[in-house]
Parts: sequence; structure tokens; C-alpha cells
Amino acid sequence: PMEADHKILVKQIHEAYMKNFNMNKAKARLILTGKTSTPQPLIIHDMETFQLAERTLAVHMVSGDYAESDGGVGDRQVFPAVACEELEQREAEARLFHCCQSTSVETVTELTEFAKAVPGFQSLDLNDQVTLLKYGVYEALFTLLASCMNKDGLLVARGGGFITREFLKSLRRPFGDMMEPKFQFATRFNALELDDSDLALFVAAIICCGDRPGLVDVSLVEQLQESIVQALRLHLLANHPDDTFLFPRLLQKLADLRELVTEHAQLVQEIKTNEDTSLHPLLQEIYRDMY
Amino acid sequence: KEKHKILHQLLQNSTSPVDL
Repeated sequence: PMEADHKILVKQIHEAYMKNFNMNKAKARLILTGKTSTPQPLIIHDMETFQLAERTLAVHMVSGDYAESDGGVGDRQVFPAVACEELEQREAEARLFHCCQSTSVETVTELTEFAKAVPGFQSLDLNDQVTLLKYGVYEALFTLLASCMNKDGLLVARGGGFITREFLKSLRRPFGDMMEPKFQFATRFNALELDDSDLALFVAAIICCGDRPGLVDVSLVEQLQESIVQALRLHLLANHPDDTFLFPRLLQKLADLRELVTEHAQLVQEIKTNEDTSLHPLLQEIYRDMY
Repeated sequence: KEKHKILHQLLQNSTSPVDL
């Protein structure tokens, strides 16, 4: 009976994943390897192609301005001494930062719907559901991001654009430091060659994690986590029979993800403090008193 | 609860990111 139980759970979680995420690894790999009938993504490798992408991929790259009354990204008076070209560059970087935020907000929304479809999640105390999302969404987000990355860049705008790693690296500090650690993680993570069914369980295990700070009913979350982790272990054995150490290697990635999120939260804090830009209210909620 | 208003909202009903 346990065997049957885990198979049902695997199926339910995989279905929830396929239903709720607009992009998945199979889709991303088809686009990245050019094996799709849809148009090739627009390559964004400098400010000029970024601006072209902003115009042509407007629907999915549209960036909201979440500025409060202290002035938005377009407030030219903030940089009175900066030359015009540099100002344009700064504005483009701020817009790019907002595009990243929009994508994050969209993914957090998808992750929430996915979590709700994980059997048992909605039976948890509502405050615990909030806590699990608050601490889990960024780890999950960077896991999903790896599916859209190869060593040269990152698929954006629902596959309509491909932003090069070199271009992201070339941006002014701290923006230029933002993505490089994610590429390094993605290279190591993608070497595990997980498919979407594996990833679905891994993402569910990230979210249903019993050691998040402030959980009300730890043992209930641990029970849920245990059933998902067991399903993941059995599924990996069946799905990757030649790779017996895949499960422990994957569990090690959880520590890398935590480190990646802590580092990311620090960078976002730095941007918030030193740059004339604003943070989406949902992301503010997640980052506030996080670690 | 106030501190995580939007997360609560997302959990209790389907809110499109556009509405946030």
C-alpha cells in the first residue's frame, strides 16, 4: 500500500506543477536547444537589444513602478550631476530590476497555487502556510530559474527573450552581481539532469519544510514533508535507476539554495538602501524580517 | 497577519499578479 500511496502523491504533485507553472524544464529546453516551432527568442546582449526587447516583448516584460512618494525610477533630479548617457543606463538597469521583480511576483503567485494543490498543504494552519511560502518561495524560484538557464544565459519573457550572462554581468554594481551566483548554482544543479516530475517533488519538498522559523504546528509540517521526501526518494530511484546517489546529492542542494537566498536578500537590501528604486509590496512582505 | 497581507490574500483566493 505504501508503494501505491507514493505513486498517487507523485502523480498529484506532478500534475499540480504542470498545471500551475507557465514555464517548465521540458518547454525551456526545447526553446534553448532550438527544437521548437515557435520563433527563436530575441537575444538580449546589450542596452540596445534590451530596449528592443522592452518594445517587442512588452506584454511579458512590462514593469510596474512600485515607487512610493519618495520618487520613482524616472526621477531625473536624483542624479543631477550624472551625464545623460549614464542616466539612461541607470534607468535601463532600474527597469531591468523591475522586470525581474514582475517575473518574481508572477512566479510567487504560481508557487502559491502549486502549494495549495499539494495534498495536505491546505489543511495546515493558515499562518503556517504563510510561513512556508515566505521562506520557501525564493529557494523554489531559484530552482525553477535553473531550468531556464544554460551556461550562456537565461530565458525570459515566457521564452520570448534570452538574456545573456555576459550582459547581466556587465551591469553596474550591485545589479551586475545579482545573477552570477544563480548561474553558478544552475550549472551544478542542471548537471543532476532532473526532469519536471523530479522537480515538482523537489519544489514541494522545499515549500513543505519543517524547520522554517515561527511555525505553529511543526510536527504536522514535518509529517507532510516526510511523505513528500519519501515520495521523492522512491521516484528518483525509479526514474533514475542508474544514479543511486541522486537523492542524497539533491538534498545537499537545499543547503546551497538557502545560502543563495540569504545572499540574494542581502543584495536586494543593498539595492533598496542605495538605489533610487522600489520593491513590489509582495516581495517586501517576503523579505521583511526574513533572516 | 497584517505583515503578510498579500500572502494571506493569495492563499485564500486566486489573485492574479496584475491585481496586486
